[in-house]
Amino acid sequence: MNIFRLLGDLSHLLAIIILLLKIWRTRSCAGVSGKSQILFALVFTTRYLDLFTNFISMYNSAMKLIYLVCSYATVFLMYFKFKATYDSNHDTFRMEFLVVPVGGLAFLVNHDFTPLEILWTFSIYLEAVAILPQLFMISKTGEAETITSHYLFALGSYRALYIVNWVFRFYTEGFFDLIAIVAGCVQTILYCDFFYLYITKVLKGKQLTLPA
Amino acid sequence: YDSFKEKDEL
Repeated sequence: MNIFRLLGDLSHLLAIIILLLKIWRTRSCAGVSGKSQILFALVFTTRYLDLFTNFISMYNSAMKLIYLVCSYATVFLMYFKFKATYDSNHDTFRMEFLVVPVGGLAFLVNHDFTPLEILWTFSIYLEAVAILPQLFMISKTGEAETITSHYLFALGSYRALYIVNWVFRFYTEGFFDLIAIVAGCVQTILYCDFFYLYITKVLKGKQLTLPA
Repeated sequence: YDSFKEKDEL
């Protein structure tokens, strides 16, 4: 565990909590992609099956449980409790366009052809692209609430911090996991356009709107 | 490849 990894985890946690609180406090999930949230729940479910097979640390197990519970809570709030506020007309990205190719890739490119390893690989690849329905939704409506942009910024920063962690781990421990690194870079690149808008608009007190 | 030995990341 190094500082970049810890900051990455905390940033991830912050993102998840920002989103949950936004939905809970405003009693609304307008502007949030339910498709992305379902994909994230799927990501955590397929990645953290090792909760049952492998104990690493209290920190590790606790964080996994928190991520899992929060992501399912978000999906529950969106599709049940506050379903009336869910903006499904603008959330039209087809999940199968991500899940099917990512599933195929996980079968073909993995470290080990075992069920748990393939599911872990699937979750790494899926996480890289799971935000696309949300970005697609913002591009359709042309804007995002400020609180939603804070959520996206924290979520994007998490993987960027992990990349620094991987560089650090490579030089200090000689550790690297090519699958995680490549997927993590793809994931971070997808956020670059958003990061630019966040820094030039949201941090200057304006709402995030896309140029016409 | 003992991958799970190294899967301490989240």
